[in-house]
Amino acid sequence: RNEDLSHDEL
Amino acid sequence: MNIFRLAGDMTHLISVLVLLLKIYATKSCSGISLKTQELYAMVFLARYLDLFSDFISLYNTVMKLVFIGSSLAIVWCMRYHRVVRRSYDRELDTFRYWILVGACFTLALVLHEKFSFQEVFWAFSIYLEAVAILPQLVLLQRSGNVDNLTGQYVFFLGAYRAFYILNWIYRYLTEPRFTRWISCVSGLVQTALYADFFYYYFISWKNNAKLQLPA
Repeated sequence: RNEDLSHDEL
Repeated sequence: MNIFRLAGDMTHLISVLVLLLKIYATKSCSGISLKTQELYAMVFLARYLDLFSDFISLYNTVMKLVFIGSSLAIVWCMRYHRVVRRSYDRELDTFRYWILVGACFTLALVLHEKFSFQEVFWAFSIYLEAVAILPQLVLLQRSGNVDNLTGQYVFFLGAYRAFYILNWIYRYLTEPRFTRWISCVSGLVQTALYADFFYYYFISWKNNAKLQLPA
């Protein structure tokens, strides 16, 4: 999974 | 996860709980803008499209479900609950928000992190959230008096994004490749829109007086 594009913030 | 983001999420959760408390306890939604609630429902539905595809953490998934569920429940309540809907300030809550929705979606088509369905909707949700409070602020100015719970609701809703700005500064300083310009700029605009509300809220709190927004 493309780490920096997955939005880990709400 | 850092303390600023956790504080932001908890403040956001408190704002939702205060609103639910106001509606449930007083069976009234006077002073609350249905338009803002509908915009927030759109924000969460557009932002959490990855709810089932990307599992970040249990916390992340639970909070997404809480925000989607509560925003839809509030919109349902204000539209269809036979007691609550009677106290809705229909004639004051007239902000034509489709202009905002159209402008934000157009901007998202132009400015996004990646041109994909999910990313365009994510950027759309970030821009839309920045302006979603406008109908509510307009309604407060028109209705003049602001009851305590409504004032607290708007205060916490504004404060949460201010915590997120601290979170982005912290992540920018501690994470090598952290850049979230879309979120940061939108977050700054969003918090700036609350500036005058925060000012009058602080004044009323200092003078221990009722919150009065200038018409």
